Amino acid sequence: FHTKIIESILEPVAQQVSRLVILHEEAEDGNAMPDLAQPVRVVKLAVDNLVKVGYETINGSDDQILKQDMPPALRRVEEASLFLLDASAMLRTDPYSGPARKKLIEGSRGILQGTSALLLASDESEVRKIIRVCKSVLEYLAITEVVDRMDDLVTFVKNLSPVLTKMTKEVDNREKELTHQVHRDMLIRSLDQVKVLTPVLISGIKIYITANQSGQGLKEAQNSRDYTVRKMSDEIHEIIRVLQLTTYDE
Amino acid sequence: QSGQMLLDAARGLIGAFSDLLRVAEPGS
Repeated sequence: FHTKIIESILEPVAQQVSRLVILHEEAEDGNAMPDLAQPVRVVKLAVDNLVKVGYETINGSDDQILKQDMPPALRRVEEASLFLLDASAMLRTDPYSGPARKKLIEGSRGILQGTSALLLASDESEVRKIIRVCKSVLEYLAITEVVDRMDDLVTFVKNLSPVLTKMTKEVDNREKELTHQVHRDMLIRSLDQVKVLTPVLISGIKIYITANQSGQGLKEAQNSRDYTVRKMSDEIHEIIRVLQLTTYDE
Repeated sequence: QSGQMLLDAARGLIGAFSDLLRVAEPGS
């Protein structure tokens, strides 16, 4: 699990499911199963609520990928809850039933996998929101070359600053949410670079405007400004890339 | 906000599911 929230929700129960699978596979012909009707009913109610909230999320979102990814995960959870209901009914008739144990395990895996897929789809959608902010910074950087007057620079800085602040805040929050230290370090490094380069960019544009007016050292000023823009853009592209990583081997 | 509601609903399910697994564990 690559985020702390998802890990905190799923990790303990993932271990419980593993234990359940192992214990029941070892004790296939073992003890009678207890009556699961009550806890299964509670799970079913919780599944119904999750499905309701899930579809509300889908309907309220304009993220097409989320709209595509979430319904299969919700169906998976719903189907799993039916397996659990079946298992519980079968165990009431025969507490030693092998097929009921299998259904219980199948349903348990489904709840875990479906919930995991659901949280992942929602998380990926959140990441796409951060990436949109990053891309709007890239768009501002791309228009640096048209800034050739001081009042343009004032407008440029006025427009860029809030987007840059938003990007910094959101990437910073995201970094703190990640469980993979390597990815966190990569985000911190790139974000630091962007912070360092921002004043360099502003002064680079200023020097370019002055050179443009005086007609002296224009080429050097332009090269230096473009170099900073490229460096900043590269770092933001790197942030976008790392934001989308979910495992180490990527 | 909808993300938070989804997380809360998922937490609710996992809590109930965890209780079920505890009851279902052999020897529980």
